[in-house]
Amino acid sequence: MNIFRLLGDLSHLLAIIILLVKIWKTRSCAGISGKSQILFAVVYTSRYLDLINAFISPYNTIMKIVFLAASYGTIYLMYMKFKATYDVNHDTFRIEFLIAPAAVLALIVNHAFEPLEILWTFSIYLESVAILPQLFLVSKTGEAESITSHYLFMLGSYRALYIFNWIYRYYAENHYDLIAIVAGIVQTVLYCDFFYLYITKVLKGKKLQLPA
Amino acid sequence: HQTNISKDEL
Repeated sequence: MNIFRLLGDLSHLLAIIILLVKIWKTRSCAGISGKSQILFAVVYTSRYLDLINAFISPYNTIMKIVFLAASYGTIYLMYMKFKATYDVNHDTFRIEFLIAPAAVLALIVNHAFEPLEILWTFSIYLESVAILPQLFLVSKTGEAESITSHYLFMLGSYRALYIFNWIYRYYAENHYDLIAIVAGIVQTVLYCDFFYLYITKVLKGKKLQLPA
Repeated sequence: HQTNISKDEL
C-alpha cells in the first residue's frame, strides 16, 4: 500500500458516500445516471468474486464489501425507492455498447485465459468506460447539481491517483500491469473535460453548466 | 510475475 493508492481508495469511498448522501438527503436521483450505477455494480461484482477464495488484508476485504453494498444500495435507491425521480428520458446511453466490447476485448487481451482472470480483465475494461452514461446525461441536461459534480470529481480523482500508485509501484516494486494502467489512463482521460469545468466553474461557486 | 500485483488492488 502507498499514499497514492490509499488516497485513491478514500477518494473512491468518498465519491460513493457523497452519492448515497445526495440521493438519501434530497430523496431524489435527478441528474444521476442509473446506467452508470448498473455498470459499476457489474464492475465490482466481476472484479470482487475473489472475495470467496483470496484473502489479501482486512482493509481489502472490507473495502470490497463496502463498494459492492454501496453500488447495489444505490441501484436499489434509484430504481426502486426513488424511482419516480429517476430521469429515464435523459438516461438513454446504450450500455450494451460498452459491456459487449469490454467482454470481447477481455477474451482477446488478458494475462491468462482463466475465468477469474477474464472476469477481472472485463471489469477493468468496463470500469474505464462506466462513467460515459453519467457524462452523457450531464451533457444532455446541460448542467449538474454541485453535489453531483463533487461526486464526479472524487470518482475521477480515484483512478487518477491510481496512476500515481502504478508509477510508484513500477519504481519501488518493479512491478506493473499494463492492462490496469492503459484502462486507468483511458478512464481518467474521459474525465478531463469535466475536471476542467469543475476547476474553472464549480470551485468558483458557479453551477456546472456545460456549453450547450 | 506481473499479474499478481494488481490483484491486491481494489
